[in-house]
Amino acid sequence: EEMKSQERLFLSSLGLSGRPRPAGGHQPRRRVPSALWRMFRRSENMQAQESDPCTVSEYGVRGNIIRYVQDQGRLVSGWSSSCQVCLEKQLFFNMSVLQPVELLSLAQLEIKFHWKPFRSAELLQGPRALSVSLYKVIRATLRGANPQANRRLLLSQSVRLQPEPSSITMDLTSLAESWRKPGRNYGLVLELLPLSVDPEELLPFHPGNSLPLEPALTLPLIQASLVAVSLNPHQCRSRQRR
Amino acid sequence: SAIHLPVTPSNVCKARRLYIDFKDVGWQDWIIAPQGYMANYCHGECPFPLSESLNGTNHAILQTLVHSLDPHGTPQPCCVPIRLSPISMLYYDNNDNVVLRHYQDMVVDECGC
Repeated sequence: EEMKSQERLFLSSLGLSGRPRPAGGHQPRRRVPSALWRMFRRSENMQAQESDPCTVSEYGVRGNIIRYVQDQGRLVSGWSSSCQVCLEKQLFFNMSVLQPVELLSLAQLEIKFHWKPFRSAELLQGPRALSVSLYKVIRATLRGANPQANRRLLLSQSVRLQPEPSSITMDLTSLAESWRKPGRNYGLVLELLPLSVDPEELLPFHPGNSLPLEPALTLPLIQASLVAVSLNPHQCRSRQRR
Repeated sequence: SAIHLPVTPSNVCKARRLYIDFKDVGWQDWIIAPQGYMANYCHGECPFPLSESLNGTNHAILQTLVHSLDPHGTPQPCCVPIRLSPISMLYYDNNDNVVLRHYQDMVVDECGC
């Protein structure tokens, strides 16, 4: 018991409410993003004198904690949206993982597209494009209500689909800050519409998480993460003057 | 008339090597990297007179002087870390998010009185 209480005390001085219990078990562990590994290695190789552990030079902001917050949103099929040929994906980042004392310096959304054409015809037709629209959800939608009315467009751009992964990044710091307040996080909606494809060729998406078996275009695998940089002021003194 | 115990070079205040392996404290299931780190610790005496190598503060110099006059009433100054450096830790949180965190003052680089 004494060991446990000492451990709690020590973990709290490390800014942790308790010993983290990751899912583990039979679930495969989430891969460490390569950018985080690079930052970790760089901090290891840096001389103590030249490093400032409370500045994240990669992003140019103050902070001592960098989190890759996982997306917990689900894939929504076209039936619930006004667009029958779109792919809709909810994005949800649980910002309550940040402790109240932490000051959020940066929240950067990164959406990666991995497109693996499985039909040679798709490759022969050359790179395709997707129209990508990102909305913030401002309130929960009641059943039967038009979901569009509860959204605000944040970003609209097209992405060329190539066998090489492509990505979109966007600064969402102020929005992510608002998500920290309880009951204020309704997440985002990502809408994808294949471009330069005859609408006749497109099949509507079916309810549930499954994609149609024979879409006119093999859709990319979408991975979204939110890089959140925060500063725990208790763990970062101001730098001493020489 | 104070009795001074002889201070040999081995028991004067200095940084001693201590490797902390996260396995030893049962943290290997959530810490991704590093597996451990050279934490070190300070140990040893701060004898009178304080030599320059012991990095004594002005306060410690006076305290050793008073201690030499009144060893029972005034303790010797403590041997404490005077220069620490940070480490970085990669770990999983309760939501399986990967977190990189920098902690100040984790490695004892230098000790003094």
